[in-house]
Amino acid sequence: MLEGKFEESSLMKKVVDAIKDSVKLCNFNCTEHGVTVQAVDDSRVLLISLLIGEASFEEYRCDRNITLGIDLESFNKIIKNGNSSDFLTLIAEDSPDNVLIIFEDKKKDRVSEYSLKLMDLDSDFLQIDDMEFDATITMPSSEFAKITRDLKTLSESLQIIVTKENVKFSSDGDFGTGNVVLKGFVDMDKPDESIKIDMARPINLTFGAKYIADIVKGTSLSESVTIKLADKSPALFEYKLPSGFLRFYLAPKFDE
Amino acid sequence: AINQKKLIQFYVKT
Repeated sequence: MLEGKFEESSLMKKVVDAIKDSVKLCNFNCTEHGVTVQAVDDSRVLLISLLIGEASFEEYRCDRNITLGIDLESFNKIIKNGNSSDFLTLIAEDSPDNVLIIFEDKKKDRVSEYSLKLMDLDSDFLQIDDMEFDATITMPSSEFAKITRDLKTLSESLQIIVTKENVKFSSDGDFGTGNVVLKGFVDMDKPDESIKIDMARPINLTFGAKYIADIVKGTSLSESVTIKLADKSPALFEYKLPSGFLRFYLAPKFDE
Repeated sequence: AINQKKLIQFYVKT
């Protein structure tokens, strides 16, 4: 049996918001250590990997591994009904046909209970081994979201170029070009505002801007985002959770 | 032309 209670429903709301435009159907795999999701978008270009660790829950119990096949659009309709500050509890039997979603207001005696039908989903799993990356950038997630949105208005591709001194985000479109250059710096007072650039080898990669626009929907989960890049390889975009992470792996574009 | 790669070109399906 699964019983997981969040101190606030806001975390689950943000997670669903962050992934629902990339994937429609996915298995939530529940183990004693927490909840994981791996899912690939329909175009097979973007992969999400989610870990909501046991410590993200106020109370968590999962005796046997349980798979919840969830339609995220339906789940989102229910999850939006809770207030962000409500307790959120997910309950499922060992071989469940549905999952119970319970919201409890902390001040009033109001309990809202919903049941979501589960689906039997086939899922291919992609084996992602630990990769060696040539460059790692950590920056404020809101800044990355703004750069993505701004440059996406010019072109359907977004180029990321990393040199020793800086990282350049660049787009080249029909009516014009644009780029944003950031240098590494340390903000002592607000560490999350810092920009950190670690580069072993210079990087020049191009990605579909629409996929990065989906990735930055994770912005509300974390103050900062870490981008890991390797030549001619998928990039890793990571938003850290209080215990766990939401990672996006995005295949690049390049000439043969 | 520049081509969009698929993840399966990089990772093994299990």
